[in-house]
Formats: sequence, structure tokens, C-alpha cells
Amino acid sequence: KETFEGHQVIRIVPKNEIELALIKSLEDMAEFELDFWRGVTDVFSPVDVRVPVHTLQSLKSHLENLDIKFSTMIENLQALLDEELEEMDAAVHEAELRS
Amino acid sequence: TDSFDYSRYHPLSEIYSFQDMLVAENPNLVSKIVIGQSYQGRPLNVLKFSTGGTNRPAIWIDTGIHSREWVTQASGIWFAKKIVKDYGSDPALTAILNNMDIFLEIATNPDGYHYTHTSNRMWRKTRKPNPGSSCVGVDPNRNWDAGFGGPGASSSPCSETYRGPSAHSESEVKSIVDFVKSHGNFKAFISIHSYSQMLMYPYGYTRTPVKDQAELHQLARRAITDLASPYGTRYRYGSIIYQASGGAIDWTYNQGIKYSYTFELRDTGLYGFILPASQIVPTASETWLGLKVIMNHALRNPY
Repeated sequence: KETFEGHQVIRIVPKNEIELALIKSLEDMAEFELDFWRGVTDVFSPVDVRVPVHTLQSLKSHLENLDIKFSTMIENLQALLDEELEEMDAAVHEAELRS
Repeated sequence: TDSFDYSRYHPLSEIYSFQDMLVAENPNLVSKIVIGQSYQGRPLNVLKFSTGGTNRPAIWIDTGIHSREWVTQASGIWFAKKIVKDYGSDPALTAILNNMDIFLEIATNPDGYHYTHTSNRMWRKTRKPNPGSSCVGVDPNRNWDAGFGGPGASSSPCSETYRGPSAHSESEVKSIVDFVKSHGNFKAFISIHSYSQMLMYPYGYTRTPVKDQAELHQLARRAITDLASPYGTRYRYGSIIYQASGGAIDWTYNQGIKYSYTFELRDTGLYGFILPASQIVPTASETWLGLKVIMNHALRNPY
């Protein structure tokens, strides 16, 4: 089972057309192995990107060099997935008890 | 299906069982059609809600074409139950079903959905291997014959938006294409995705406005207004909010299905595709209000 330990989902909100174009260019930068959860649309529309743990620092440095602000939407994706699984298991267990 | 837990996520086998139960409980309203097979041989089931007649004008709804968007499959299950529960008591839905059929494909990408439960929760695409590449799968919402190969889709098999080797190369897509063509009387086609709170109409592959732009825009505004009524969920709406070629609703519109829309369901701003199960019923119930506006408009505005 593939895990996502340390993967973060970061949110970038482009402030102007220049930032928009710079963020758009990330889509073609295969070295960061980004997974766009929410693609580039307009200025002020959030872009959400899953970043693998091994490219996290280099991506953040890249954005800082470009003076593009970002926030962390999901700190550790695997923790959220573990929670989801626990919740599902608990629901199944509860259903079994009920039946 | 009364005791089915609508507020949790279910594996594929339970979705298949749910569909069979719903048909068994409502034989005069619901039937199951298998429109094809996925790459890995799973049935592509479509629930048909019909009160009779032959080849009535019809409405198509699909959920889960992107497998990791779990709230969409869960919403599809909720819609199915809602339809059988409300037929006969909700005047708008009753009028729709007395004149039109509704087709609902809940697990549009079953291989991908199964894979999200067993191997990779973040899987989006189909599961067909790509010759010459170690990367698997095609984005089934870039695989339609509408601006296929244009901007907003990737030619790289390793990309999450890989368009595939040719239009309709994916059986999950081709099966819908064949079904829609052979039916020939679809009047609305609504494809449901998550997450980013948008309601979009064609086109995604070109900036050329569709000829029905004004009507589709106004209808979208009405749909999102009703959708917002229970919880205040605010949607963006329009055409080409983001560029994407090879998309489903661009193809359906070009086939003459005027009321072609894509929903992107709610975004709580914290979870993305990992929307907590407690959000399923609120998401589905608000979306249902938007869907009803579009379905009702399709009923009242025959073409």
C-alpha cells in the first residue's frame, strides 16, 4: 500500500498575473513531482498542490526565491489518511455490532 | 437500503451490493444496466430510474470518474436513495420522472476506485497500463473526443492528466460514449467531481463560447443559488474556469446535449480529497438541490 508520510498539501493564492504565470509553470516542472489537487485558474483563486516529502524543501525554496507566498493546507497527508481509515474501520465495526 | 450507512465511505463491493439492493427493493422504478466493462473486467453499472415508456428523454448523472474523489461516489449513492424515496412525494422530482428517465453511474471508474481502497488512496486515473511506460492509467476526463490532445491535458503517461493514446481509448469512457449515442435522447448530462465548488458548462478546450452560453449561465446561477440555500456553500460558475481538453461535457455538448454540466463539490478548505465522512450527507443534499434545478429546467424546456 502506498503511503504518503510527510507529504504536504500546500495552498498558493496567486496575487497577480505574474504570480499566476509562475505558478502555472510549476505544472511543467517534473522534478518536483507535484500533484495538482486544484489547478491554476485565476488570480486570487487558490491552487492546492500535493508535494512529496523528498521535494518539499526544494519546492518551498523555489517559491520563496520567487517571493510567492504559500500556506500549508495539510501538514502530513498520511496522518489524515490514517484517521480516515480508522474512522471507516470504526464505522464497519459499529455496523457489525448493530447487525 | 434503509439501513445502509450513507454517512460513511464504502468499498466498491458494497456499492455494487447497494445497487442490487435498490433494484430489488424498487423493481418498478429502478433497473440496472451494464454498459460495459472496465479495463480490469469490472462491470460498469448504470442505474436507470424510469416510470415507463420507451426511449423517453433522459438525464445522465455520473460520479467517481476520478476515483480519489470519494465524496462523489458517496453522493451518487445518496442521490440514488433520494430518488426512490422522493418519487411520488416531491412534486418536482415526480414530474421529472413521469416524463423523463434518469441514468446514474455511481462508480464510473471502478478499477481506480478499488485501487484507492486497496493500494493508493490518491489514485485518480484508470488502471490500464501504458505500453512503453512504467506509469499506469489515463485521466478519463481528458480522454473524450472534444479538442482531444489540446491544451489542458498531458501527453505524458506519468501525468495525472494524461489524455491517453487516442480519444475514447479507455473502456470506461467508450462505454458511456456508445451508450449515449445508442440511446440518442439524452437532454442533460451532469458529471460530478470534487473538490473546488464550481459549476461549469462547456467549453473547456476552447475560448469560443457555446451557442447556448446565456441560457447555461443563467441556469448555472439558479442551480448554485438553490445549492447554497441549506448551508451557504458558495460556488463559482461559468465556462472554461480552467482550460482542459478532452473533457466529458464538451463531448456531450457537441453531441447535441445542451444541458451539459460539471459539478465540483464542496471544499471545506482543509481536507481536499480527504473530506471527512461526516460531510457526505450535507454535500450530497446541497448538490441534490442544484441537480434538481438543472433537471427541472431540462424537463420544462424541451428541445
